[in-house]
Amino acid sequence: TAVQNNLAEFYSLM
Amino acid sequence: MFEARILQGSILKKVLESIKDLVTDANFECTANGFALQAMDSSHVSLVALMLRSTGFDHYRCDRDVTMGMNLLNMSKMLKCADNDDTITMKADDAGDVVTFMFENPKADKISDFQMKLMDIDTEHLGIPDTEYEATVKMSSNEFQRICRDLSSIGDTVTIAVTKDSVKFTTSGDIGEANITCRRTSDGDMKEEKVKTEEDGEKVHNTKSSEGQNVDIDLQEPVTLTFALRYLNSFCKATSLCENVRLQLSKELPVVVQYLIEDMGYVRFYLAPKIEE
Repeated sequence: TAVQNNLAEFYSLM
Repeated sequence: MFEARILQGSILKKVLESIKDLVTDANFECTANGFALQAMDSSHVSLVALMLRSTGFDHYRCDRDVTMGMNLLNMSKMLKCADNDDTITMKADDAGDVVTFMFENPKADKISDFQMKLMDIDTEHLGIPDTEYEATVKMSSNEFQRICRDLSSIGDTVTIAVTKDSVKFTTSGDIGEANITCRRTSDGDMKEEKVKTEEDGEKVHNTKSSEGQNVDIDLQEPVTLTFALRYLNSFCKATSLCENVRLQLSKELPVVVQYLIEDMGYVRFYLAPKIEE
């Protein structure tokens, strides 16, 4: 099954 | 004082329609450069980045940077009261807590103004680095919308596989599976095609996107990624903004779906990929 990634896993919070 | 006047009010209306279902509340950043927004959906899976450059407005004045927190559903309600051919002016005082939308019809004999309360919104801003993507696909926005819509009747996710010659969209669900392959249009087809007409002799016209996919692929490395169709379908609400859509993909990175807004800027959507467990 495919699990949904979160954007914060790719980009840093500013 | 912030004041921005857009002659083609329909652009602002379309922009709002394309993002209001994805994001509830958002901060618009008004600077000398333009009118911009970055906001994530509530599940933090997708992000919208909007840029309307100051040079694209008929009149633009921004004495100091202003952040305007707006509920997008309410903003959309107000903009729906403008006709498509109305001119729209947005106005706000530096320290004020309202934004005024002024609509003017082409004859300039009907002028409306709507005031909307601004809100304080705590938002998380993401730093998105400039990235060289492994695959860039440019295709008809109508076709992309059609593909996302068709596949979502079969499955919940789409796997996008880009090679140098084609982009393939695959889904599967309880009832079966589906594959749609769009071949890269050869160089000759992408450019203008010559048509002979009896009256005018030889005439050159652009190939209409409705006559084909007009797929352009720029590839460094073949990429295959899987995404939730629900979000892609939501992004496709921006289709009427631009004839073409640009998809940028890299392994293990969010996809960037961009619609250019003529002479003004862009609306970009970012969507995190799904990973196999």
